[in-house]
Amino acid sequence: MFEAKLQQGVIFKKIVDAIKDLVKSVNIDASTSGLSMQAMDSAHVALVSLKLNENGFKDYRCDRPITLGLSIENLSKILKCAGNDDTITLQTDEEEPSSLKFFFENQQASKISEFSLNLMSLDSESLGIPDTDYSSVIQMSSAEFSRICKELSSISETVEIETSKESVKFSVQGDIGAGSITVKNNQSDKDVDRVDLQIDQPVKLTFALRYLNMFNKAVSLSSTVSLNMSEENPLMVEYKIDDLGSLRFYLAPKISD
Amino acid sequence: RDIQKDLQSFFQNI
Repeated sequence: MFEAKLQQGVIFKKIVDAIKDLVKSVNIDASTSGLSMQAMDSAHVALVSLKLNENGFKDYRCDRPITLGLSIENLSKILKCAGNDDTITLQTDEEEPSSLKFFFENQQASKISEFSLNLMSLDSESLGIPDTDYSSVIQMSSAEFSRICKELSSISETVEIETSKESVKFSVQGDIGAGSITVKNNQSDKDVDRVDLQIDQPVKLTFALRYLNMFNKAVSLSSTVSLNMSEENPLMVEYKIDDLGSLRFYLAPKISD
Repeated sequence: RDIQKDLQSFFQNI
């Protein structure tokens, strides 16, 4: 028996919206500790990793670990039927489920929707992601980071991110010209302006902006985003989801030949 | 020219 009830169902809708351009089908692994999901894009350049802790759910029960293979496109169609204020419950009684039940309830419990989504059997191609002690970590407004990526992607497909003790510089070079945006440490009490840099070692890494723009669809999940980098390592972009868990994106760097 | 790496160059398949 597996049942997970999320009080703020809108969070689940936002998570699916944030990943639907990146991955087509995912395995959600349910266990006693909560839900986890890891999936790569078709080019194996980017990876999304979701962890939702059981104690972030209104009700959570998972008698034994199960894997739920879902088509993101079909999941989106079902979630469209859930209101932003609804609770969302996922449920199945089977051990090897062939479908997953969804219940959407409005606040007054006066409207209850029930859907059953057919499950897929997907081969799990998961990667072992080592716990990395990143040498450069940037905490900043997710809206601001999203804006920087959008603006710079009109000049080039590729952005170079260079960190130093007191600032992070986003540089682009394209056919029309070049540009850079430098953001300094800023302990402002206004969320949108605050920038925390923890730079043990400066890094200079290059990434494809089209993936960063896809990751930034998660901006509605958290007002802050963290960029975690070490030389010769994929970038890890993390959106923490209050009281529930986190949505992480990994992006392999580009190297100049 | 920048060459896009893939994640398998950094993370092991498990």
